[in-house]
Amino acid sequence: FPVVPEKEKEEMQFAKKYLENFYDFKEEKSSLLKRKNLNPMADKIREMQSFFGLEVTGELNHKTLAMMKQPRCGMPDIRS
Amino acid sequence: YSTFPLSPKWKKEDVTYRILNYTPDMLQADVEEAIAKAFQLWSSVTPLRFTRVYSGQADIMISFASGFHGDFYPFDGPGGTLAHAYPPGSNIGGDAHFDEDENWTKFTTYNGYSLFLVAAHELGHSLGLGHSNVLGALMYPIYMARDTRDYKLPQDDIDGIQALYGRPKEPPALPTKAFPPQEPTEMTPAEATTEMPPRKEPTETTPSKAPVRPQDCDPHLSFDAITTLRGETLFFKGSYVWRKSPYFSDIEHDTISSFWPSLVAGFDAAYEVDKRDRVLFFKDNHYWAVSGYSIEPGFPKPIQNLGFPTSVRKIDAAVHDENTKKTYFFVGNKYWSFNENTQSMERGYPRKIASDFHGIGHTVDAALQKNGLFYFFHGANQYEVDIKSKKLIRKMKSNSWFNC
Repeated sequence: FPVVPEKEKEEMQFAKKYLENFYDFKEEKSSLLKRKNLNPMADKIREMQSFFGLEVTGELNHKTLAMMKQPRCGMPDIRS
Repeated sequence: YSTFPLSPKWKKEDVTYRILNYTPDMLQADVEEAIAKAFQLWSSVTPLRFTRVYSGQADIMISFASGFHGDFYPFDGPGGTLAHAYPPGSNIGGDAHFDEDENWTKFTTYNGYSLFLVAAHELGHSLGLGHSNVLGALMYPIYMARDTRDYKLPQDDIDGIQALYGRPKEPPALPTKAFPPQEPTEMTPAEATTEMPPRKEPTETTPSKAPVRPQDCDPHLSFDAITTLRGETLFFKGSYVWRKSPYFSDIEHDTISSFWPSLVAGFDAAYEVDKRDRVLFFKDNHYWAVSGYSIEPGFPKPIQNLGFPTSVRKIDAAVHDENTKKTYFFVGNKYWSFNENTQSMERGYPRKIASDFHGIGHTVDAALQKNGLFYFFHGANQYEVDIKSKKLIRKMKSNSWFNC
């Protein structure tokens, strides 16, 4: 079911952990040498949505979150 | 299908495995059978032969563990991650770990995960396969409950494993059978497809018009209860629920137990108080409160707690008016008004439905408040009613919400 607003932060943390575990998501540390990706998490969400055949939006929408909450294998879907 | 980087695989055809410990959820013999059948899936389509050893180091060490268990990937309690396995290699390579915090079953049931299916998937990793993005493939990363009777390895998995090891030297004499026929009480194939409810077919994007199934468009379709839930609308009938959501265009048809396993299906009435993120379900003289998938503690409670006299044994329908914060309960040819702010029944009730809602001259099976209007359902018909004037606007078929 859709999330209520106060749960959004919690859901975002959950999604971040999911992407770290299964999509090799790493929070980018600021670096003067590297060009900044403004929204690395959106890129990883896109990658995950693409893998599962979801509509690729880069947004943590209902369907994407629902997919993340499914019981699953602990191996990553992609590797660096 | 996919393989791991550099495509690691066993360089021999005889691969050993050892079961290090057992889950208390199942008989040891059933664990052994599930694991053996899982190996058999892969050996039937490759030249690989699997031999069980009982001591020492095996190529594939199989174990059950909770939380942190000696590798860098701790398990996470019930749900979430069910198991993991390592690609072919020495030491931990090839090993398969199963989360002991899950409830493991030999076959697919409502209350657990099929060890056979999960083991078959994990052993795919142990042999060198990564995750497949093909829905229905065994190596798809999401657990999908399915009927394991006569289970055959999907073609995508056969293609993957044969890309690593080739075909079997001799074709198998008989098709591999996963398990002997199940007891009929275990789970029907139809039930097996509904165990993981909120999941949508991931290959669907957003069709312009929802597919409509014949049963949804039965002109005689009636409902037991209807409610909104976080912007979605749920239509209940017997053990089933139709789910209409603004977030996806098709209508889902699921079992009620797939959302709330511990609730007894066959609701009489339901309504949402959206400001409290709470839905109340009524069955006979009891009611339950849920928030999303969670059932609030302390329920069920008797409906008399809401102010009904003991002569009221069940509620026919309920609907909440979010503007006035009043909930109307329909019982026979009368209705009651409940003030959600004061949590008390209003004085002067019950009143006759027909007296106040002009044009509604019968009992109400189910009621819904949507887009500023009330919808009262009676048999195969529904009646659109203006909330303020309580006047009938129009009459429609009950299934008009299903894009028929």
